[in-house]
Amino acid sequence: PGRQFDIQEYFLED
Amino acid sequence: MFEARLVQSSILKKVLEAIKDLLNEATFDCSDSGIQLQAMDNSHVSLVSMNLRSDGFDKYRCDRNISMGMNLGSMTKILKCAANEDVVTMKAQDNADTVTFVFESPNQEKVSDYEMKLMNLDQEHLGIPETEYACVVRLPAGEFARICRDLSQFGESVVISCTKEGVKFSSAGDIGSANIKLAQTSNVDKEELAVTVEMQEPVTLTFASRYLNSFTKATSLSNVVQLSMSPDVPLVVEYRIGEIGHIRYYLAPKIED
Repeated sequence: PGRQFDIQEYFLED
Repeated sequence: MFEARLVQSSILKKVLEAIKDLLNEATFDCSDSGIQLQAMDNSHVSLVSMNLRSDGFDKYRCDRNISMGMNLGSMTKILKCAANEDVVTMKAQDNADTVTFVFESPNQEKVSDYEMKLMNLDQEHLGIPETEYACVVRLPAGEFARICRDLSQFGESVVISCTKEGVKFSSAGDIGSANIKLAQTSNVDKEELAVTVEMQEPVTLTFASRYLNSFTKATSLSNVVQLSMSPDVPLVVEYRIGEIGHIRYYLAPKIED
């Protein structure tokens, strides 16, 4: 159930 | 010149055990302040962040910042050559393409050194913003490992619900469903046995059980695990590494299609 987010969508590139 | 000496080589073995399921290789960034590692797993679902402070080492020297890309499979092979009671020293020259691990038995009668080739890895450093979490749960690390293992038999996902009364872990699948509720411990004699919840607002989030299970490979590092959750942001699963640092796993929640 549900779709998995890509962690990069949350965190900012340095 | 980089040199880091750790009397307990078992700490390094446990750190490696805690990351090698998720990462095939990783860059160890060494600076005056210590050793840091940050890497996403291959599927970009979770992020591993580890920090070993320089003051936690028995000897630490880092003249210049150095990034050492290591194959974790090779590193595992080398660390298997160390006895748990051995003293380990990691050494590298500035701009070196190898790192040396030196293992010394406690009585100094046996000294071994292993040189490992370093790798050039693409660095994808992500900025992790300071976040106020709606719920922070602390529970015995062994209990969390047990719950993740037990629930992964039921389904691919685990729902974690946190209220001020406690925390509930649930999973459902073909064979049925399971719910495990942990109440906040009322009387805490030993902190490492307690379940505590700091809650601003209740949170319910869904996560892939496969990743939660991988994170519990860090269980031997710490008696306590801390789960930090807020709506729509990654879960943080944190284990302290003795007095020397921590390992944090960030896992993006699942969302409804």
